[in-house]
Amino acid sequence: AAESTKHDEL
Amino acid sequence: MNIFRLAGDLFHLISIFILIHKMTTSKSCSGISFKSQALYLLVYVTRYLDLFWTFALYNSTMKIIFIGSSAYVLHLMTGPFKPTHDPNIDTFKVRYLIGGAAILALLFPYKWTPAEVLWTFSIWLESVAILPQLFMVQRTGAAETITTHYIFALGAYRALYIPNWIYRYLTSTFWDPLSIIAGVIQTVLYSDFFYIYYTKVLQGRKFELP
Repeated sequence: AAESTKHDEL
Repeated sequence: MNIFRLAGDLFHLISIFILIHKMTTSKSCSGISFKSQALYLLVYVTRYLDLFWTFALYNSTMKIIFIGSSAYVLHLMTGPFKPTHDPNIDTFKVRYLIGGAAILALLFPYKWTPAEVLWTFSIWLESVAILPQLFMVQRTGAAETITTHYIFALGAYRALYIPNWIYRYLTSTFWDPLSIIAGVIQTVLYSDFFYIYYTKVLQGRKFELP
């Protein structure tokens, strides 16, 4: 599944 | 978390440490682009707005460090070390970078919400925020070794995110096209610099443009 808006990086 | 991402973040921390160490020990910010530093603060503030509604120990700590250290660098450059900054060689037109990032953010965010548009703006702006610094090095034709170490560490940070994205895609089908495209562009912008850094600075010679 796309997780593209999770923003779990810096 | 994987080794590439961790190494990337460590290089980012190292770059900030090198920059602050250079400025405080030499009591000078000569050779450092104020415009690039101001763009980085803008990048961190617009990207890390989620500090207000998301908490994760590692990420939140790093976000606070990046915003805080960036603000501290700008404080040093506008306060104690202002006399050592020469605006006449820091002349890159940043309005085009900010304008371009703003247009892309408004056109292609993942969602049209203020936080998402600002996040997208920060991703694009980060990809080009080093340009005033590289332009300054190009204008003067040389850079102090410590300054080149700073630029290298900052470039290595996003370059290491690329194998991180490949690893994440292969292991969990994580896919963040905006970050990936902007991250590749960011790394390409550093590539000339990396080449000269490898061939000159690491062999003990001064950083001078051919």
